[in-house]
Amino acid sequence: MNIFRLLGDLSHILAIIILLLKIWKTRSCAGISGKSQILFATVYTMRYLDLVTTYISAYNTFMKVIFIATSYATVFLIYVKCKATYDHNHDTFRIEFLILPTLVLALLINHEFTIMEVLWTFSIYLESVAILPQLFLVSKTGEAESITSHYLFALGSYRGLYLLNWLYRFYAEDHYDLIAIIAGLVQTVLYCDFFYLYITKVLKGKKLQLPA
Amino acid sequence: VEIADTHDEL
Repeated sequence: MNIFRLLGDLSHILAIIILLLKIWKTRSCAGISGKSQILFATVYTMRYLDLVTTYISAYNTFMKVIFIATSYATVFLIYVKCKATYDHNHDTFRIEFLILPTLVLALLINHEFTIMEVLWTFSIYLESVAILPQLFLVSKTGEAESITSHYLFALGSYRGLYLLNWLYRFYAEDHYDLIAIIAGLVQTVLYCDFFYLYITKVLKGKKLQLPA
Repeated sequence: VEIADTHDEL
């Protein structure tokens, strides 16, 4: 564990808490892509199957359980509890266009051709693009509430911090995982445009509004 | 270079 990874995990947890609280307090999931949240729940389920086979640390187990539980709670809030406020007219990204190619890629490029390893790889590839339905929804409506922007910023920062963690581990521990690094790079790059808008607009107190 | 047989990250 190094500082970048810890900060990355904390910013990941913060993003999830921001989103859950926003939906819970306002009883509304307007502006939130249920499809992205379904993809994240899929990502954690596929990746953390090793909860039952491998023990790494109490921290690791605790965080995995939290990620799985909160991702399902978020999906439940969007599709059941606050269904009436769900923006399904704008949440129209076709997730099969993300699931199928990442699954095929995971079958082709992986560390080892076993069920656990292919599913882990699939979760890594899928996570890298899972935010696309959310970014698509924001671009379709042309704006995002500040709280949604804070959520996206925290979530984008998480993989960005992991990149620093991988850089650190490469030099300090002689450890690297190319699949995670390349997918993490893709994931972080997808947020760049949003980061720019967040820093130039939201942090100056303005609403995130896309140019017409 | 260490080839990890488990994934220790989240």
